[in-house]
Amino acid sequence: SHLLVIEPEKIYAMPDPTMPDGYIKALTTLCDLADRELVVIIGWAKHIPGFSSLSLADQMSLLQSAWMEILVLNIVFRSLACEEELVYAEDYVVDEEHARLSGLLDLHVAILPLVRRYKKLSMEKEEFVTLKAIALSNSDSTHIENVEAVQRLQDSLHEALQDLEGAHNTEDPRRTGKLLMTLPLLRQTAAKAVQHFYSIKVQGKVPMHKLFLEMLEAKA
Amino acid sequence: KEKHKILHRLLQNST
Repeated sequence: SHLLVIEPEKIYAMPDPTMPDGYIKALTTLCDLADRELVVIIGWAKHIPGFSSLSLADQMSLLQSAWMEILVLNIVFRSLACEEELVYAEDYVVDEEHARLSGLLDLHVAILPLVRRYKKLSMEKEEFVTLKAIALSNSDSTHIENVEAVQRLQDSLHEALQDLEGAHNTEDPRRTGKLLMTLPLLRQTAAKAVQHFYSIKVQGKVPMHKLFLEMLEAKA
Repeated sequence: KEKHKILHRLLQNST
């Protein structure tokens, strides 16, 4: 219930109406959105019980490893009610045709399998918020100072997921496992998304804000 | 750490 309370408000892409439609506009919109959503994610992480008790260095390491998984999981959850569309933001819903015209097809095709996977599981909001916190705590950063403290954070979030499933899904005793078994696909998808944006950064045609660049650099 | 100064600053902010 605490994770539900700290869940951030809806986010809006607000594409620049003065820019001509196309590849540059679509990516400029997404990079600006990602930068603003990262600020929100950092604020959200601080409210996860136990996260702020970690050292500042470990908080940074977890976020630097997991930020794209969290961004992707947010997009995926927003898209669960749609058919083959991705809800990047409340006002930025992209179908395959739009994705093709705006140079977002690779990203679109990379994220959709994850949407299908969670649709099949009928993932609920309670499960989504818990899984998202688990993804952050389970980011496999190689730079963790206090491994025991991070393990305690993982354990408490894992326990929250088990409690949730114990209370709501007595008909499927394997549901916790099924949800956790989606995390490899989430990591794979986030890796593709990082690669996508990293190559855009290298091409240098799309403006990127500093935080987004900083987080991309941490993944380089 | 100097390279990640915005993340560092946002984590230190109390809000």
